[in-house]
Amino acid sequence: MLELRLVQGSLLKKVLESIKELVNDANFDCSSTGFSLQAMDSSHVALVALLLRSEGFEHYRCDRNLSMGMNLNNMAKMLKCAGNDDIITIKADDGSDTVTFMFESPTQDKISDFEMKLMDIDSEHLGIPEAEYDAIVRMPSAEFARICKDLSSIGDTVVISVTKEGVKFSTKGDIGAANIVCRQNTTVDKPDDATVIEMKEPVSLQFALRYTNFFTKATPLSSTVTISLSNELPVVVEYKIAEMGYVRFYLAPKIEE
Amino acid sequence: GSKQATITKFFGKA
Repeated sequence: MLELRLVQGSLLKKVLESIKELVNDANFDCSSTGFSLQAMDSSHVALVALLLRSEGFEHYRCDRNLSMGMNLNNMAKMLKCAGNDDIITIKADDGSDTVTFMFESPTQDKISDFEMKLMDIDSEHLGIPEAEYDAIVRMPSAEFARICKDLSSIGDTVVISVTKEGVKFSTKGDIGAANIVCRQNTTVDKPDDATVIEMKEPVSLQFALRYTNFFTKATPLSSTVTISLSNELPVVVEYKIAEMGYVRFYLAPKIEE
Repeated sequence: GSKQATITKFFGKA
């Protein structure tokens, strides 16, 4: 028996909107730790790791570890039917081939339940090693989204370089080239507007903008984004989910042949 | 030229 009650249901709606274009089908894993997911896109270039900790739910009952295969597009369709202020409860019985999403309006005058068919998904969990990153950039998530969108109108790939000067995003395409440099800036009115750069070693890595643009669908989840880079390792683009957990996107770099 | 690497090149099975 599984019953997870999330008062801020809009968080789950935003989570689905952020990953449904990158991943088609995925297993949601439920344990005493929380509600989580790890999945790769179909070409195995990017990986998404989601965690919603059990403490973040108003009610969290998970009698035994459960893995539920879901089509994320279908799940997003159902969650779209929840109001932004609705409380969402996820329910499943042991051995059942369905999951139920229950939506309650804040005033309790409208209660809906949507039952979705589960699916068998063959997916292997990958071990993500704990890494000390050479450079960690924290910046406003809207700024990062703007940069990825702007650069993708010029080129297909972005080179992200971190030096003492700041973080540079560069692209080249048929019509020309573009460079955007963001310097560390902590003298801002709101801490979330700051750009903070921690660098141990200079880093320069090349990535496909098609994927970074997918990641920025998570912008509504958090006002800041953290980009962790090490030479010759996948970049981690992390959006924290208010006191509950995170969505982390890992993207394999382009490597010189 | 550069080649797109895959995630499985870096992360192994858990």
